[in-house]
Amino acid sequence: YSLSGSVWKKRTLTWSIRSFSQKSQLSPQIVRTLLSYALAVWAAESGLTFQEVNSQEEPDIIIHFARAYHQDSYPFDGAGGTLAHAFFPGEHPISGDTHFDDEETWTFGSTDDNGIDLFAVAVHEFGHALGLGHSSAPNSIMRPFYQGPVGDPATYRLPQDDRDGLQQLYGRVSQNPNARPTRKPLVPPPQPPAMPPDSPSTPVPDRCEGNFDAVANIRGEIFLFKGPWFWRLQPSGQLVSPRPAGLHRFWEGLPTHVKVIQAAYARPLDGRIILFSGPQFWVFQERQLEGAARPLVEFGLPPGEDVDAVFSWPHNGKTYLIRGQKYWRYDEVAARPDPGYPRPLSLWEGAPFAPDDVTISNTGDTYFFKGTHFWRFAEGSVKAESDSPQPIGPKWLDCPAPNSDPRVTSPPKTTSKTRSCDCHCELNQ
Amino acid sequence: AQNPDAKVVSMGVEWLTRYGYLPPADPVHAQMQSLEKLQDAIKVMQRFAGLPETGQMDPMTIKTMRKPRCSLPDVLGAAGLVRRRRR
Repeated sequence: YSLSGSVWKKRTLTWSIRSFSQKSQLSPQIVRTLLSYALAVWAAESGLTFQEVNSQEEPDIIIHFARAYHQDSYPFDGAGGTLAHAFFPGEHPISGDTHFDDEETWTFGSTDDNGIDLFAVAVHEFGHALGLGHSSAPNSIMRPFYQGPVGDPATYRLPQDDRDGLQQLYGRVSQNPNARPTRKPLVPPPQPPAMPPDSPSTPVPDRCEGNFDAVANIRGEIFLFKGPWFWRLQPSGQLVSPRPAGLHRFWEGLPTHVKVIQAAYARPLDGRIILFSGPQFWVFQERQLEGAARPLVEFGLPPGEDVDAVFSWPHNGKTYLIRGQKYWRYDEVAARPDPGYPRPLSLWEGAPFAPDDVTISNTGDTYFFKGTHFWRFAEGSVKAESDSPQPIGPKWLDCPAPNSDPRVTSPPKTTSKTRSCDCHCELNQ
Repeated sequence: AQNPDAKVVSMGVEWLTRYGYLPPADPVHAQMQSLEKLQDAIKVMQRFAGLPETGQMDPMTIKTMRKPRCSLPDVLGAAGLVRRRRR
């Protein structure tokens, strides 16, 4: 490894993305999540923490996607060649800033050689932003030449050479497993005096029983809703608490008559969080309700219809709304339902009918949840992985394995393989 | 390499200078740039690239100079000195 000779004196560094890629297939939401994971990689091996701040404040690390000459001494050169750079720590305004060439094809999890893996390059560049130079060690992330993707952002760990260099700069610490990505998670508000706190004796549902009403990926954290409660999983997969939080305590302004959230998703365009219940939905910015309840028909569903599941698919940026064995599609950019819907859910081969909800993991896969099981669809695929369904508990909620857990029922029926059938389902099946 | 093309050598020297393997050219204190110094610079670059350290501007080395990479120099320090920590 090599050291730049400069280092941050503070241990909490702020960051902000000032400009996103204009042409990347990666949505701003995915870019933010990948960059927060890339920073978390360095936090995990040091005493550093990273906090994303909004644009008003002057952060330590300002991130830009830029092209050609962009007012610093490292003009980019179009696709290929130089990919990105970052400035070493210091007191100069540009210190720590990190620039990515917007003329590259930035990808995530791509298996072919097309494109440049954003997570891998971001980890490298943030190494510079912390004070590391290039390394000639064979497997170092700080090697100057692009070496391709480095695997799953949620489990990636720095190679030894880079850990050594980092600890020269910031001291030796044992790996901090809880270093969570810098995405500023939605933190609970100060308890409003009006509502009595949940006394520990208040009966709460058992997360290992599954049967969630809604599941949503909100800024890299997975929220699982059940009745007037919800659990949260941090991006690291850690449960914030085995005890669920109160729905109305957290989502400020949600009407008290709303007792169940039937579906939820985070809108990639503007980060708003949409909660659905009955024939209505509510829009939240952060945790605050924004405006009054809106009718579900705005998404193209027929009047009086409820919704089982809602998710935004990164593959095409469209929002999918599922009810029973049908689904509708909504174009967030045009702000109107797509024509030609509803369509049969069987187009999602292997998906369960009337799923409890659907969400996109931080690695870009699509997960259908129903009862105590989940079905995984690889990124961009509409065919369930062959090992689906799997029990939710052990994988997501730190619950005992199903064979020892009487609460786990057998997986429900799924959409048949795409073949015509004269099956006739009774109303109650 | 055997009598590499002048353009290739020129591009190579520019590349090596850009990424810190050679000190920036200085018309005032024009310093000799011995061939041996050039070969040493190429060897260090080959180490960073994980190539055989031949010190020659061979085809593989030239091809690597065109690969996608980070803009920052590999060798830090005014005169191309490498402040490296030997394990």
